[in-house]
Amino acid sequence: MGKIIAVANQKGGVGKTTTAINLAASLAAGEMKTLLIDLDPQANSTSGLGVGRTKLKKSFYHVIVLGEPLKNILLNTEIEKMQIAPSDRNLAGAEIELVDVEDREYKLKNIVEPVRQDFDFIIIDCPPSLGLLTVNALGAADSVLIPVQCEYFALEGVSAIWDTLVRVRRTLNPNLAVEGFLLTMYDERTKLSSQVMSDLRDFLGTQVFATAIPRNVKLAEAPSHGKPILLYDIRSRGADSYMRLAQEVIKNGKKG
Amino acid sequence: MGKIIAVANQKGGVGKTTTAINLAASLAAGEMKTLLIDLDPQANSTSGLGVGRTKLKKSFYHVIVLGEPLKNILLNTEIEKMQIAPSDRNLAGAEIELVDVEDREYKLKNIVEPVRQDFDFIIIDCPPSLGLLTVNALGAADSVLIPVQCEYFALEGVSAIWDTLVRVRRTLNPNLAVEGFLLTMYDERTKLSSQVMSDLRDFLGTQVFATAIPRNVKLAEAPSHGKPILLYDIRSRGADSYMRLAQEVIKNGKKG
Ligand SMILES: Nc1ncnc2c1ncn2[C@@H]1O[C@H](COP(=O)(O)OP(=O)(O)OP(=O)(O)O)[C@@H](O)[C@H]1O
Ligand SMILES: Nc1ncnc2c1ncn2[C@@H]1O[C@H](COP(=O)(O)OP(=O)(O)OP(=O)(O)O)[C@@H](O)[C@H]1O
Ligand SMILES: [Mg+2]
Ligand SMILES: [Mg+2]
Repeated sequence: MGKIIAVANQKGGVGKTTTAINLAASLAAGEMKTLLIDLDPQANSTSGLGVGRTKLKKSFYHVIVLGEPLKNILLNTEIEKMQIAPSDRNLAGAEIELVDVEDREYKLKNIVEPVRQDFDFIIIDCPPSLGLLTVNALGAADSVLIPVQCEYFALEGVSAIWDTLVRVRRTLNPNLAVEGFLLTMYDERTKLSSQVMSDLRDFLGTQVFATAIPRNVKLAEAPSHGKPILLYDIRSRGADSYMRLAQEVIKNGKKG
Repeated sequence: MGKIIAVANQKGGVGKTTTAINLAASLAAGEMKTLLIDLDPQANSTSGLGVGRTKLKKSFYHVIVLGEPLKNILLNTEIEKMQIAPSDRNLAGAEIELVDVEDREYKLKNIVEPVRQDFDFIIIDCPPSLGLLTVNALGAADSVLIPVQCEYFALEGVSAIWDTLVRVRRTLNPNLAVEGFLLTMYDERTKLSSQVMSDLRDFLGTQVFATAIPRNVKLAEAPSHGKPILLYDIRSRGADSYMRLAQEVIKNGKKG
């Protein structure tokens, strides 16, 4: 299928990494050959899958800035059909080192296009900013999945994302679609959560995934064990919701 | 007293803004003349205090990039002794527009030094990155307050912050002190929270504030009403914990 999905939102802590890891893992468990690209210098996707910083000789930095072939840095994971292209702190230098490079917004596109057909899905975890790394992800992607935390600041941040999408489509990637807005960390016991949920569904309609991810401490514990949720606690509500999200994404992929 | 405190952590969603707003408000309620500077282009501190984006003719962007006097953008708040220097999306351009400017890391220092004695405390809310805006904040500050969410990725991010502090002290600001590490969003019902809490206290000792901020939905609701917690719900656990944090900060200020 070769579908490339960027997981992006400039607001911090809204569940980009948790979604990137667990969507990728759930797709792979559903027999979809999946690559997870960690595009954040904070390398949370990398550590959340148990890839120790000390083991990494080369990371995505070497690929995007120094031109190392992507194949050379791919690592297997505990899930058979899932691989990861890991990040490390060196990637923080990328935004500055690429500033004067020609085609700096297309670096990632040129890296993933040749490997697109090797995978059913390529999932890209982005940092909490609209800087050069995220711009590269939006330039390379077929679609963008936007996690939105069920709280006020996240709701407010949606219009900034919207403007970014409009701008990216006009300049960098006219074909960039919205994979969907994903409600995350909703807490059924609070009015705030359901208020934000209904505001978002009113505002964005069918672009909001039917699946919403509940606040579930298992999702926060799993990365400390270096595992995706379905290996850490398959019976948790966290695992169930990401499995259902993967089903929605696979269905979108077949229509798309 | 004229003490300048940057609230910083490159990890997203750890409570920087919630801390900046509520620490500043609690200091002001404690008779300390306080200025809150919103240094984040996402302008969450600004909107969290009910300053509508449409009302802003000028923001911190005009001050830091176009040289507008700081006094011209200061706004009063519902708390008598608290003012805010608001931000807006234009500030996103600052990191790029200042790249080739001489002394670009000292822009903020040159802005706040002249007004230092007009306030007891100046609190700076930083974006989730270690880019030029955060570097400016660390260059201008007397001390840095680091909120750390009681979860795995935040614990992991502490070493990155540590390295940044070392680097900033060596190059930009040899006098930068640690105001303290603040445990945020701890959830007493989860083992994860208490595990992270004890790891942090072991690792950082007395640099961790005695006060920890509990997860309290009132803190997430308050910004949707444009109010700091002590005006939204003074009897909440959120309000109580930020009042106690303010007391610790005032005490540090008297020793320092
Ligand atoms: N549904 C959930 N239930 C409980 N905890 C969650 C959930 N989703 C994410 N978390 C936790 O919340 C924190 C923030 O999530 P995460 O790191 O995935 O967000 P992010 O958007 O990638 O953050 P950043 O902007 O820093 O990259 C993490 O500690 C994570 O483990
Ligand atoms: N103690 C708390 N209890 C409940 N919710 C909280 C608490 N502290 C913060 N929040 C909520 O968690 C979310 C993230 O907090 P906040 O925006 O303050 O973090 P931040 O570090 O400033 O994020 P960013 O990195 O995007 O600037 C917000 O929706 C906020 O209202
Ligand atoms: Mg992340
Ligand atoms: Mg913030």
